[in-house]
Order: sequence, then structure tokens, then C-alpha cells
Amino acid sequence: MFEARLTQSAILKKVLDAVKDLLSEATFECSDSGIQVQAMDNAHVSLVSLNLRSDGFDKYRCDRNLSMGMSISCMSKILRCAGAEDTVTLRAWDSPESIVFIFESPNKDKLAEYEMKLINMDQEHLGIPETSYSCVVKMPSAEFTRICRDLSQFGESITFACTKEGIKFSASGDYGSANIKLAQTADADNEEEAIIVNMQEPVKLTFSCRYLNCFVKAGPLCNQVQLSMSDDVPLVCEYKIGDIGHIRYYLAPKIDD
Amino acid sequence: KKKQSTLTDFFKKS
Repeated sequence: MFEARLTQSAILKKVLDAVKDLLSEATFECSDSGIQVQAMDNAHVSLVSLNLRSDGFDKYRCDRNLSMGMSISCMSKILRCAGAEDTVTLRAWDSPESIVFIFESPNKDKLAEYEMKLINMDQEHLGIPETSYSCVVKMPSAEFTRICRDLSQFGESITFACTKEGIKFSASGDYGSANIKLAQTADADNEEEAIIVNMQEPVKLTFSCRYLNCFVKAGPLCNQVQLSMSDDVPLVCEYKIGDIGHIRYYLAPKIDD
Repeated sequence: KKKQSTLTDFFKKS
């Protein structure tokens, strides 16, 4: 059988909020090491890679590897039924046709069970090579959210230009243009507020606002976001999920026609 | 003018 328990259902709620605008359905691969999801949006422009390690769960048991196709919108609806302080347990039997979500209140006086049918899915798996990136920038996730939102008003895409001094985000359109420069923070006293630039080569890349504004929905998961960039390759936008894992978004750049 | 690329331009299907 498969059973995974998290004392804080809020973590799983936030994870669903972070993927539901990009994915309608996804396969959850469950094994001894944890739960993994790799799924592209319908247009194959972005990819979500979610990793939740088994040791991050409060209880975890997976007797045999399972691939469970799930409707993200249905899962999201179910998780909205969990109280903020509830514990969540996911349970499935071997060769399952459904998965059960069990929510338990902190004082254990309320127990709610929701069963969700699994779906058969053809899945396309992409081999993503381990790459060293020309620029890796760490910055507060709230700042990144704000920049994507603000610059989206000016155009359909945002250009990221990174040098050793910092990173510049810019957008332009019919009404005008805007750019925001962030300098690397001199002292990293406050880790959550730090902007750290690790640059081997300067990069300049352009990305669609629509996808970036989906990625920033992961902001509530982590105070910092990490952007990994090389010229003419997909962006990696990573948010840590506490001590349990991470969510990575890959986004194909806009390239010269 | 820039056009949107897709991930399958960069990553191989496995």
C-alpha cells in the first residue's frame, strides 16, 4: 500500500495552488524515495518538476512503485476542503483506481475522507540534462512576484539581463517601457532579503509574462526564489518546499524569429 | 520580433 502523511496540509494546499494554473492533470510517481511529478503544460512551453522526499513526510510508506494520474483541478478542490491546521494523509492500495485524502483536525475530533478517481494518462517524459548555468540569481520571492506583475502591464514578455552587478528586468509595449534593476546585496545579514548573483557569463533572455505569472504562485512556499539562466536555453525557476523538497519550473525562452 | 520556443526544442523525450 501507499500512505503519506503530512501534519501540515497547508504545504500541500500551497503546492496545488502553485501548479493548478499550468496543469490540468499530472502523473504522481510514488516510490520509496518520495513523490515526483514531471508535467508540461498543453503548449509544451513550460514544465513543472515537483519533488517531495519521503523523509520530509511525518509518515511515509510505499510498498511498490505507483504511477497515479490525477486531475489537478479535482485535487485542488479536495484540498480546499482541508482546515488550515488539519493533518493530511494520502492513501492508495496497490494497483489503485482511486486515491483517498484523509483530513484530521488537530484535536482529532473531525475526520474527513475524500476519494478521488485516478485517470489513465499518456505521459511524455522529458530528459532534462544536469547543466551548469551562466547565471544563478537568488532573490526574495515576493520581489520576483511584484516585478512579474508590474512589468506584465507593459508587454507580453519580460527580458532578463544578468551581469555580475545584478539583474535587470525590462518590458516594452504600445504604451511605453519599464525596467527594474536589482543590485546584488552587499551584506547578506538577512538571508530572506538577500539578492545573490553568481555569474560566469552575462545572459540576456526573454520570457512570456503569462507563464512567469503562473510560476510566482509558488511564492507562498518559500521566501526565496532561484533563477538559473544560460543564453538560449530554458529558464529554471526554483522554490524550496520547506525541508521536504522543491518545485522547479522550466520555461522555454522567446527566440529571434 | 521574437517567437515562443517550446521545451521539446531543448529537451529530449525519454
